[in-house]
Amino acid sequence: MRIIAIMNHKGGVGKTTTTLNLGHALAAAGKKVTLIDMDPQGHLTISCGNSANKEPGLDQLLMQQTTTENIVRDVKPKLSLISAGPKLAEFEQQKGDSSLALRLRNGIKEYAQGQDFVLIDCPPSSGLLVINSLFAATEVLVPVTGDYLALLGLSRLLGIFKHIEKAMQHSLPLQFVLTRFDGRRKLARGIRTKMLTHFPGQVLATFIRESVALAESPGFQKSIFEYQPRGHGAEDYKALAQDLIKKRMMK
Amino acid sequence: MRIIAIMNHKGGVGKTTTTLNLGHALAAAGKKVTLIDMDPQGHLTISCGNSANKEPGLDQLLMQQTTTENIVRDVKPKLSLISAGPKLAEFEQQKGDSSLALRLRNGIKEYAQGQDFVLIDCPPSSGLLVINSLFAATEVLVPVTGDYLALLGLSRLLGIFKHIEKAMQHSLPLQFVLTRFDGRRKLARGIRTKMLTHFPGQVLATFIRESVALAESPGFQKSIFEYQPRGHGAEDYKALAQDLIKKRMMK
Ligand SMILES: Nc1ncnc2c1ncn2[C@@H]1O[C@H](COP(=O)(O)OP(=O)(O)OP(=O)(O)O)[C@@H](O)[C@H]1O
Ligand SMILES: Nc1ncnc2c1ncn2[C@@H]1O[C@H](COP(=O)(O)OP(=O)(O)OP(=O)(O)O)[C@@H](O)[C@H]1O
Ligand SMILES: [Mg+2]
Ligand SMILES: [Mg+2]
Repeated sequence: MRIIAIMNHKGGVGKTTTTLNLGHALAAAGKKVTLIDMDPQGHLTISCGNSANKEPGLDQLLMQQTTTENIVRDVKPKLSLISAGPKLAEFEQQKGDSSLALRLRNGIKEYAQGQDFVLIDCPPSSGLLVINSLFAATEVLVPVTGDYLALLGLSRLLGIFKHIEKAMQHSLPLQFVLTRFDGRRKLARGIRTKMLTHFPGQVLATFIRESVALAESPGFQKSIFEYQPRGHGAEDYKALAQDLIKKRMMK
Repeated sequence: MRIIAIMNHKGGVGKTTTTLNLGHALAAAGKKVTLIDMDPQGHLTISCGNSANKEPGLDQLLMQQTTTENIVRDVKPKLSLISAGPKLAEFEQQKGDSSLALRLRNGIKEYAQGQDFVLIDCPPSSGLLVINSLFAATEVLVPVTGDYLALLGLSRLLGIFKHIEKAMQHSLPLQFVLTRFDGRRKLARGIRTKMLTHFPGQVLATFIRESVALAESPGFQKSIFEYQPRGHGAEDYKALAQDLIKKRMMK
């Protein structure tokens, strides 16, 4: 049972694209997978075909007003989704005791036992929703794009991370995936070298190449495997799923 | 005196890249410009050369513990910056009365009178920091990238926007700029058509092309005009500054 928070407070680095396509690749490889949409914007939910994101979902679970079984939906064979729901932003606005940080962990504890992988799509922030995701997770996956501003955010992210590990009193394995990678750009190759220098053994072996089909498929409410099964996007996410299962790292 | 909130809750659409380079282009065109870094991640601040973002900045102004004059710094000729400061995330966590939403407006009211343009770089969220930016602004500029998930966010953004306009009891002109535009992609051209259909007369004439120099320049703490003054990035932002000054829209 691996519960993976897919997080990075930097915007637009491919968290949602990775959650959807890595999730579908793991399910296609025979694993039981559930995706959780932690982003009030509900892009994962919409990309999975729930275009209005109006029915109660994760928002109600975090408010302790329903159970996981009531809100989880099958979206593809072996792939389920807990939608964001319309009131997720309101949950994040709450102030108060630190028990609010454990709502997701407690809400999915039993359900997760029956899953091989649970992937949590995080919003680009470091507030209560991301804190819930980190406390519920058994490991973290950080998508990183090949540019300077993406790298900048990492030291701050690690700071937040250490803070959570201390509070949890157990370690939370951290791994990275290079996304939207354009190998022709010197900048991207430079970022890759920096990542391998600072985080040896922590960068997954496959990098996800920039590929317009990955940007197009949500518009058809399809994963890359349904939209363009023979393209680079499908090839890369299929390989990434194997890296994750076998813990295959970049050298 | 035009105070422009550069906002979009979608991540990675070029808010920071636009604030820095449009700001520098306006200053080079002879305008008095101040940039405000509203993002706790401080990427604009760091891109301007303040690599630690450790000194008090906007965070102190919003907490009413200093004045604008104390924290504003010149970064280039005619271009000043109010840095984010280390405690901006803490300000966003506060709960309480609606007077918190007017802190930026009140804090910069006098100072802004002496400026031609004030550009506010917003974080990818819809919380207290973005609300402050909208209440302080006289107009809004929304960068939009040429892909489906960016378009999805717009209807929700407009919802938030209408809400603020109602509370402010005056209209807040809204305009869009297409960023990271790759004209060879059918998806991007389709998004451009949709934008012109839904928002006629509201899309600025120049679109900013995808150009790796725009991603590289922050790594050298330079704007595009210092890094690659003859490239597409500089050309596009220079033209965008003229569009903004002359209110030149895309047909
Ligand atoms: N490998 C890729 N090739 C081409 N486009 C991509 C790729 N990965 C992501 N994109 C596109 O880039 C944009 C940003 O990706 P995505 O929304 O997945 O990032 P995110 O980190 O979830 O963003 P946010 O911080 O707003 O939640 C989307 O429009 C997406 O379709
Ligand atoms: N026109 C462009 N061409 C190439 N790269 C670009 C362009 N515009 C922005 N980028 C790069 O894309 C990434 C996202 O841009 P940027 O950080 O400005 O977006 P943002 O909307 O401010 O993101 P966030 O939501 O995280 O604040 C950055 O690494 C930036 O350097
Ligand atoms: Mg996302
Ligand atoms: Mg930014």
